[in-house]
Amino acid sequence: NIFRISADLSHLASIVILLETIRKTRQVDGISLKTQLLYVLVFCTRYLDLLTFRWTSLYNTLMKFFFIGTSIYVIKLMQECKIKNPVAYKDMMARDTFQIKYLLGPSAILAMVFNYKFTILELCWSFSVWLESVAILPQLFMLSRSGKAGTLTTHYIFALGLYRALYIPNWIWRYYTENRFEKLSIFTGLLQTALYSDFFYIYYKKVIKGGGFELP
Amino acid sequence: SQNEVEHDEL
Repeated sequence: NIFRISADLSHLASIVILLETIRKTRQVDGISLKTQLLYVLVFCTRYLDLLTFRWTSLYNTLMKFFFIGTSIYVIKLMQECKIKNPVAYKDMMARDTFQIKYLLGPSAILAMVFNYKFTILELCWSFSVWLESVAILPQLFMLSRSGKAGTLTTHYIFALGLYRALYIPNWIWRYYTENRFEKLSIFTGLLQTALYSDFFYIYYKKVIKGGGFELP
Repeated sequence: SQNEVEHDEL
């Protein structure tokens, strides 16, 4: 459906914007390495079903490889910046101080409690949706502490937030057309979108209505 | 059923 396609396209756009940000500035200014590492973990645990070869569609399979590949590529680009621009890299690391154990631990526990089946594949899948819902926190934390962000960084976060927000009308659509109600995705998706809500509001006020981007 | 949810979303 239209919402699902738009969501996936905005997810793709967010990654293109992120890669463009790193390429253009040749440094990692404003990007949280911790959030990016969490996304590698999210995609690697979610798409373990690639190994079972029970593929749903060519589209799904290609997108899964794309998300795993680009998330690892981002880490590689950021590590290159460590050599090319060590001062900026150190500056980023000094500001990227969110303790991710507070995201990893609860996500693992929630995955053990809420899952569709107590199998490795399903537990990893559930862990990935819980972790994804909070993976942006180190990035938002970094932004709120520095107070300012580059335009591309804000577009990246916006596109990434929009992706999960668009999944919500997709789930409503699927509930009415397929009677499908996938409670874990829906709950974590709502949580994820809620975490972006402040950001969306500031983005709307500052970026769309003009003016610089500044977080309180 | 809920026990056999197909993860066809990304």
